[in-house]
Amino acid sequence: RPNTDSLADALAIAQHHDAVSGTEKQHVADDYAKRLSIGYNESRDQKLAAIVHQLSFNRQIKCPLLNISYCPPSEADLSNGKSLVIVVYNSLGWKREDIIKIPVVSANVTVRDFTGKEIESQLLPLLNASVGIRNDHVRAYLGISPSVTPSYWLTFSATVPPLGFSTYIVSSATQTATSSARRTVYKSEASQ
Amino acid sequence: NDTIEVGPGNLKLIYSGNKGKLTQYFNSRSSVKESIEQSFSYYAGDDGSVDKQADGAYIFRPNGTYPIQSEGQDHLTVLRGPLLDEVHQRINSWIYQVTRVYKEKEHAEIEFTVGPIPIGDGIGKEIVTKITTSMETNKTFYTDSNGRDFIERIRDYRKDWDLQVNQPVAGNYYPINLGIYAKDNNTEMSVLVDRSVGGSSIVDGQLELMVHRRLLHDDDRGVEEPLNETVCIQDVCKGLTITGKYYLRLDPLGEGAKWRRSFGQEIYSPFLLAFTEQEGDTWTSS
Repeated sequence: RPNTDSLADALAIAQHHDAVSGTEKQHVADDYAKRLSIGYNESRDQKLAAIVHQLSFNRQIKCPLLNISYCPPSEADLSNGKSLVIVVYNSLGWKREDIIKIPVVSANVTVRDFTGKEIESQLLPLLNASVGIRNDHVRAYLGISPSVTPSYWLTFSATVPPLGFSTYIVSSATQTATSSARRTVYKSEASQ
Repeated sequence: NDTIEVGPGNLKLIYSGNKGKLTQYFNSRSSVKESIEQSFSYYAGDDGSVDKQADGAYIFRPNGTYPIQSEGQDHLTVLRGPLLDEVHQRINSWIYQVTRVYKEKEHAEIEFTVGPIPIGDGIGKEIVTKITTSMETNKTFYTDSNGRDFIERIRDYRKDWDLQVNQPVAGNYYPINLGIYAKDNNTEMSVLVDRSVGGSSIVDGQLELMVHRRLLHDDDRGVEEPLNETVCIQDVCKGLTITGKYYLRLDPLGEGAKWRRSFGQEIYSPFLLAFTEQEGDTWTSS
């Protein structure tokens, strides 16, 4: 039966002081990373939560590289009438409000909560400089074409009950429904 | 007026328009107002040629500290909106920083991207970011103990023995897993981190975090290789580029602990997102 043994093993091994402090040899660091990756994938790939049908983590909707602004489901074309459903889970025991941030390709999107009410959102352009320094190398490593680089971060505020879920729906809008960020560039002389 | 105010909510960060630098932190709710600076610098790694002890993975043995100046024109890009404001700063070709101030939050979020650290000059480097205020912290600061209690640290002093200071920087460095803070008679300055880093307060009123390092010598303590990790794509190897966030908040004296505890948990357990798609408006509430 599927379980989380690989993840448990990987985390147990990573308690070693070398892993905690980052003082291990390179091949050991590689081994830690590989074990964590195996454990993460085993725990995520629908093996443990087969009874959840609609919102399972299958190959089409997983998004483990959100931290480098790469998320295929959120970058999908929403102009064909489809909507992106985001389920937000709060693992803490108190109600939280926090900003959700996902990369999107189009500026013409709107965000609604589970009642269908539109909520305030904000678009932030992905600046070339920040994307370049962070993502070019990783994207090349992953074989991701530069042509699919998203143009914006879509941000909105999510409120989630203790140990609970909230659902938000992102869909295309006829016009830019979100409040676009104003961008101001200040240039200063460098100090010596 | 030569100043740039950032932040849609109670917290305002003031930047100098001339220099493109952070100059002031102001919270209109708590009335905390503090002059503040933020900068990057690096410690040069000792090569061990003098006392046989090189700077390495285990041993922090700096050989001088050097400020990192912005290269050429310092670009400050400000993005404003109803939920948050962002300040983008390209410090140089290998340091990029985004500062975010949220409408509903009373802390600043600073996201740093550092690397690959250049080593063409043959010098290993340990990169730190420093937050400097005029607070009179009297050699005292506090660091977490593996995410648990914050423990008092006094610069150049140990409670249990007479400390002979041979390493004025390394001897005062501590592991930071949750955060670091310092206080004076009026204010607490807290910094929480989203990953383990090194940290200290080498100067009163200043907190620093070591965010990245790349060294060229083995410290001869068992790891048997320099801390010089690279990633190679098609036989082209580069030093690592790292990214991370830290969170800065100033409170009236005695009011910072609640934020350090509750928000510290939220950093450790961020929202978990799952995605799926639906056709049209067929979603039923759940």
